[in-house]
Amino acid sequence: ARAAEIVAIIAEEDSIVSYNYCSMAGFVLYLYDYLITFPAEAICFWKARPTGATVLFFLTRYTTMSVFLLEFAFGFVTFTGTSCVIPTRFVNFIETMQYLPWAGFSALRAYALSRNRLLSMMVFVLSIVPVAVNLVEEFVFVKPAVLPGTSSMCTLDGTESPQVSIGCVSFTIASRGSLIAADAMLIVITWAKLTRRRGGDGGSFVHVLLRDGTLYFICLLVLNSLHLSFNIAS
Amino acid sequence: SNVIAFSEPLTAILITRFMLNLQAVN
Repeated sequence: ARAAEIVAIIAEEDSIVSYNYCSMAGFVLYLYDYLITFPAEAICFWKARPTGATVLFFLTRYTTMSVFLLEFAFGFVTFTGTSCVIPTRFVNFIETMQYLPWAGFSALRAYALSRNRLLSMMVFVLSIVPVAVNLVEEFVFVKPAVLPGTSSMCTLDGTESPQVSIGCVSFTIASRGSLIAADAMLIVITWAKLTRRRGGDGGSFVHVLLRDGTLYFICLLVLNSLHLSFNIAS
Repeated sequence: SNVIAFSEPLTAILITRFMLNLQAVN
């Protein structure tokens, strides 16, 4: 049993290190994109009259930035005992809140294209399912743990039993499935409404909605499907 | 869960670029 425990601890430490590397790679990508789009941000949003779109834009832009900066800063702090609980939960909470402006943007796109409040509300509700799922997972199943070994550092880890773990896979299915459904609804609305009006040039509003909407749908479909498949497979 | 480490920043990048492009042509 002791050998099995040691193997489990090493596997856990290894998965934390892998996640941190992936997280840092994601942060670098985001930071790079932030820097190259900063001049466009200044021109399009700083100088323009503030609207609802401005609020949504800044929420999207700076919620993600604050998550990464906090995660980066906490990487330099050694948390012992259970001292990581409040800061880690705080970062995870903001990370979950990222989904709110994303859901707002999806709902606005749905409303702008269909002029149907019910449809727009459905897209919004489906898009915020990950918020509910993440909050339940974070505050019900994730508990502080001190991993013994070389680091002996405080970490937050899932403490669910194998039976509950199967339930957590259903959570992931619900969360990613609803996001895929919301994106699918949006792309259907976009294509149904705009394909007949695609004659506009490369710089038209309709062209941007079609091009960026389709790109967004394809990228997120691939990522959400990957997330879903890896979770079910594991 | 490592996919999330990429999907969240990528989603944020796609949405901000989408909003910037819309604002630029509006």
